[in-house]
Amino acid sequence: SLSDRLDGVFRKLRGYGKLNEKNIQDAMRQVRLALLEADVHFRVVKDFVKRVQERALGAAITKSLTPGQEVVKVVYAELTDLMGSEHKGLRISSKPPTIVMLAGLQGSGKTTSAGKLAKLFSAQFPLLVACDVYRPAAVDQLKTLGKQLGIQVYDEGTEADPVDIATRAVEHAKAVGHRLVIIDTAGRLAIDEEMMAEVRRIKKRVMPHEILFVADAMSGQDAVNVAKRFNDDLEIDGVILTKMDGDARGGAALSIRAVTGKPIKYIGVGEKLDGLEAFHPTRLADRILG
Amino acid sequence: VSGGRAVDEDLLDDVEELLITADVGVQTTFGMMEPLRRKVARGRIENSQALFQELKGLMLGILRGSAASLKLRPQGPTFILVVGVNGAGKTTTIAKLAHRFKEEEKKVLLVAGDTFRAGAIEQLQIWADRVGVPLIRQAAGSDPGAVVFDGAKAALSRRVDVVIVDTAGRLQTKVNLMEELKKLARILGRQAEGAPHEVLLVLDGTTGQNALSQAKLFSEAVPVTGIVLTKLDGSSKGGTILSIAHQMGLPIKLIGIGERMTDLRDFDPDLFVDALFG
Ligand SMILES: Nc1nc2c(ncn2[C@@H]2O[C@H](COP(=O)(O)OP(=O)(O)OP(=O)(O)O)[C@@H](O)[C@H]2O)c(=O)[nH]1
Ligand SMILES: Nc1nc2c(ncn2[C@@H]2O[C@H](COP(=O)(O)OP(=O)(O)OP(=O)(O)O)[C@@H](O)[C@H]2O)c(=O)[nH]1
Ligand SMILES: [Mg+2]
Ligand SMILES: [Mg+2]
Repeated sequence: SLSDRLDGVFRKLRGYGKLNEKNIQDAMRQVRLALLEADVHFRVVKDFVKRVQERALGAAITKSLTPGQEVVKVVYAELTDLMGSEHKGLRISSKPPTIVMLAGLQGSGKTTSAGKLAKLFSAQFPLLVACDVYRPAAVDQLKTLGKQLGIQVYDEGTEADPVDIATRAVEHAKAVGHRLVIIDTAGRLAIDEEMMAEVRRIKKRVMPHEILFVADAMSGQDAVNVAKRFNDDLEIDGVILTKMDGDARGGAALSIRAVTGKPIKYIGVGEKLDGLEAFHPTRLADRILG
Repeated sequence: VSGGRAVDEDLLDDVEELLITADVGVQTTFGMMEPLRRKVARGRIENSQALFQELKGLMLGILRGSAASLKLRPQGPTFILVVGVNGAGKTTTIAKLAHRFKEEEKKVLLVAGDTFRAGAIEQLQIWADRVGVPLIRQAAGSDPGAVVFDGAKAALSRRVDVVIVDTAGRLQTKVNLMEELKKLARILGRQAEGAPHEVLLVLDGTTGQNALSQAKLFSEAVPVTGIVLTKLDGSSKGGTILSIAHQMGLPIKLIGIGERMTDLRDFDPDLFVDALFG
């Protein structure tokens, strides 16, 4: 853990009295290593450690009997400053239906998260929309989830254009009285121009209240580039970080937040449809620092 | 970055950044930078081109020993068990493998071992139909062990050349799910001598340092004989494979470069290293 690493740095200090800049440098190196090993992006780490260093030098660290703990406190404070301090949930519109669109890379957990959101907001009489016409049995997958939850799924098979499906789904939702529409889209590469153009078109036509970027907690360094591209193209409103029930440290969350400025709204904590939780920045801080 | 630049601290920092942002990981990166920095300090590396040559050499040294190909047994069905975390690309990789073997005029049988996830059996059925190979399946929610048992029996009685068993995605830290995987391997072993002959661990190329934990824990549960690194058609570099090769020596056999049944390639260390350097 970071605490252990920092204890290692400062243990050598006993008997040397006051901290000097070299000690702080060593401590910062440990912070940097901890964050890189947790998959935080190289550049995000650089900026982050710079801020921690400034704060550490300014704080009571140099006079403290437990400088390691003081540094950890500073790192924590910086992490929570960066991640935001309170849970930001889905905003339900005063003019129903609230339209939510999920987007992200292949296999990140979008379809499952769509089901989880529908369950969480079942009081809104949600409509799930099957806009993935590419992946074999993606529509079946969403329909099965809908059946398990007793929630309606709008689909037009795999021959229609996802933009038209989304548009007609919203019309259907309004006609039937659904107060929440959750659009599941196909996984796509951020560098796939055609597929990115498709989600831009869905957004333009349907004008979602919330666009959520669904990201895998085990994502590596490239998460920052992917998130940036999805945010540039779609202006996402928030992030769902999935598979947090594993032991991935989740540093990608920091990178995604740093580059998009958008909040992590929920985390996926299991394969079952009740596996969605509100995001708490302090818990992520604990996890990233080990 | 490569070219005729002077070899200074800035360049070394850039190289370090290149490796870390490629998901090579801190330990492995430092492990490679160390000998590099020593050579630079002794004036043995005259320009950036030479530096990159040296680095490539180090990386190829790590990877060449690990590159291996997927081979079928000369006699009897080869049982291939496909495992990995959720969403890594197992089912799609199975479709690609089935297609490849079919092109090689092998008799292929697929087994729908994921009885849990919504749409999993339908997904593999569609692929089986597209590739033109049979699929052994049972109702969703049935015991995966029962399907695997059925699949093994069918593979033997139909005398297929290769049988590929799909399994549900599972996070490596879920002890009960890893136990289930062990059970599936045991069932195969009881039906056919030495089965599963190949256990392919499918790793998502966009995964960061957790890939190492996946490689370790899956290998502890089942005898992983090869790694498939998927989604390398994206912008991730898959550098974790260097740590895995270096620390575990697991054979790296295949890469996934897209979502079609033809998007499968043998792992080529030279192409991989070149792509990493962009
Ligand atoms: N353990 C765990 N598994 C999850 C979580 N969220 C999703 N999954 C699993 O991850 C895998 C992929 O989920 P999907 O919902 O199919 O992902 P997707 O983003 O829709 O995939 P594509 O449509 O192919 O891009 C499935 O096996 C899910 O059950 C989570 O929070 N925890
Ligand atoms: N771009 C790209 N996408 C891929 C590749 N391999 C798989 N995918 C996509 O990744 C997503 C997940 O693939 P699956 O084959 O369902 O993954 P899985 O491991 O079987 O998932 P679970 O069974 O839910 O654990 C799908 O959208 C695939 O099309 C690849 O090499 N490149
Ligand atoms: Mg999906
Ligand atoms: Mg699968």
